Amino acid sequence: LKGSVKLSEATLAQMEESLVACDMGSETAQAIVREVEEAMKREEKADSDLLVRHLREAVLKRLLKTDSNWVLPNPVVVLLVGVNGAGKTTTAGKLASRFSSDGRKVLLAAGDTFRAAAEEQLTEWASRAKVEIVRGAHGAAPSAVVFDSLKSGLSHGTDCFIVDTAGRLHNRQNLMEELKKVVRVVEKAAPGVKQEKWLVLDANTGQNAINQAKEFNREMELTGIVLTKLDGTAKGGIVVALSEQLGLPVRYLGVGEGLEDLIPFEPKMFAEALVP
Amino acid sequence: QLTEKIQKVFKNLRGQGKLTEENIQEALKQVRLALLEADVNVETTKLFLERVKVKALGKEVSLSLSPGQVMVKIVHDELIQLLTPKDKNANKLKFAPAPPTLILLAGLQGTGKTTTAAKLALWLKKDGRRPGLVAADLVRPAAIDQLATLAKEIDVPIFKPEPGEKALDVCLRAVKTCLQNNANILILDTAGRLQIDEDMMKEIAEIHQKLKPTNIMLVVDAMTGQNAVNVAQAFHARLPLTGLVLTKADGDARGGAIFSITSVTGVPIQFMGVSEKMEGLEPFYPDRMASRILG
Ligand SMILES: Nc1nc2c(ncn2[C@@H]2O[C@H](COP(=O)(O)OP(=O)(O)OP(=O)(O)O)[C@@H](O)[C@H]2O)c(=O)[nH]1
Ligand SMILES: Nc1nc2c(ncn2[C@@H]2O[C@H](COP(=O)(O)OP(=O)(O)OP(=O)(O)O)[C@@H](O)[C@H]2O)c(=O)[nH]1
Ligand SMILES: [Mg+2]
Ligand SMILES: [Mg+2]
Repeated sequence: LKGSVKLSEATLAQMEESLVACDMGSETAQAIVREVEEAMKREEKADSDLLVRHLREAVLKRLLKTDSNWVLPNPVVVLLVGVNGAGKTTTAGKLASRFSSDGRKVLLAAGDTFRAAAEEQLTEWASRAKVEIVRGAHGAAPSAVVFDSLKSGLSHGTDCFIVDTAGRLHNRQNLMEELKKVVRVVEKAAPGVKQEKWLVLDANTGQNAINQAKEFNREMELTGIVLTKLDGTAKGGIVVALSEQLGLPVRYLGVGEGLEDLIPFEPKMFAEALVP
Repeated sequence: QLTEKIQKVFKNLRGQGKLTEENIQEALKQVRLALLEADVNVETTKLFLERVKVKALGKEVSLSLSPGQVMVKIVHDELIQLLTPKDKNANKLKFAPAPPTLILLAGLQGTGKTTTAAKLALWLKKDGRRPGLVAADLVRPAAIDQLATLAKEIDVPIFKPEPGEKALDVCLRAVKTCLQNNANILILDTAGRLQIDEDMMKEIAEIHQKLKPTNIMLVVDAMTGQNAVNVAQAFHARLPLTGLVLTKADGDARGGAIFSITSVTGVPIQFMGVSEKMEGLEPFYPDRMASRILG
């Protein structure tokens, strides 16, 4: 028998706990631990470096289930959705700056017409990113503002729309209906323009992220995730479960409150950060 | 459902008179899964299961309750007990012997501090008090506009930063001038901050040192995961927290993080945010929270 490392119950439990501590969830954590246990059986020595390597591979294989040869379509409408306080408005500003530096003609659409000072906040970000913004009257129907933004932008040569929306809890049916209306309006106003519909998710979020992703995905077919606040101590391991269970890829990571604090998602680096 | 899962575990326990180490082991596994699924911290879960095990061992299984029912009741009661502060008045706001009473709000970015500040102001106003809001977030774009808009909506005075003022300065000036502005309770809204951001933690620690607020509340998002305890312990080390506010409780997050935080720090849960509206603030009920966490 070539390899036959048998990991102790204590080691297996410790592995599972550290994965759960990253918010990976016990189902994903236990599946990964079983895989690593099997992989170690083919090894000759119970070397901790080997253990780390197998753990990272198990995480990476789940992250790689979703395509990573993605480029931003041209033209494109990027719709940012998610629960309250996740970082949508800030992310809209960061994306606007990044895509504008990439040579796109960017327009920010102030689709949050509900929350106090929402439009003012996005306007400040538009000014920092040096991009145009279209906003409506506070309290106007979001779909009307989005429609006007797209129509106006298309007639002025915009090729990259970034639509900010109001935070909403996924269990609020009326708010989810409002969002579906916004999606329909995007299709009406910019027919044939590729849509990116991204769930903005706070890295501090626990298992509820699965419900969030499932619900938003069911209502509007998400095409990706932006994971924010990774400059904090939360690990964001839940995206491993989201990639495996829902096939949702992470596109960008928010790593701070500044305009430049956004980096493209890189699966290998993320796996290494989860399993240091 | 946890109750059904535990009932299943004990289905073959007919006729065995007691709960033993062996037969509750599988039930404890089910409880563990339920708690982790509810975002209770891994370490907090371990300690909780130990307590449940001690309570469960040797429990007589009566004819009126199945072993599964006994088990679930122990878990439920233990959770309620840990969510209930020892001091019955711990979950109420404290008022200073001499006005103004200060309420300092702290927490990570986006947890709901600004919204909660206004909700608290309305709560106090309805209680016959004279609250004032202090806009001490000089970081987030349009943060001051946001609080000012809410202050106008609930008709409460607001203190906004003057040119050149830092967070501490606007708080000091508000304390100096609030009584003549008809406000004897000040709610200090601060910028969201990471517990590992030394400059920002120093800023809020200084506000505490110079103003000694009677109430210092950590605002926690109900959907927070395993990181909750790290964050809360760090804040509690720099600020003597007097209460926790659980926000966005109208979502379907189980809210286990708040249980982890209160059991690790001993800080009582005082309020729940249950909507985006200004009326969306409720007192905290341990038994409701226990049922919610257990799913
Ligand atoms: N540290 C850190 N903070 C962030 C990041 N992204 C956003 N934030 C902060 O999180 C808070 C909430 O951000 P917003 O952009 O207002 O979030 P939102 O999703 O638009 O919120 P609502 O519109 O109210 O639902 C702000 O204080 C941001 O500065 C990030 O990557 N890191
Ligand atoms: N549904 C719901 N939404 C809430 C609740 N509390 C706050 N919110 C929403 O959560 C989002 C963030 O709230 P804020 O008050 O801006 O949070 P904050 O902690 O002040 O954010 P920063 O100042 O950026 O750190 C907003 O969209 C609020 O309307 C609540 O109890 N329920
Ligand atoms: Mg926003
Ligand atoms: Mg705020």
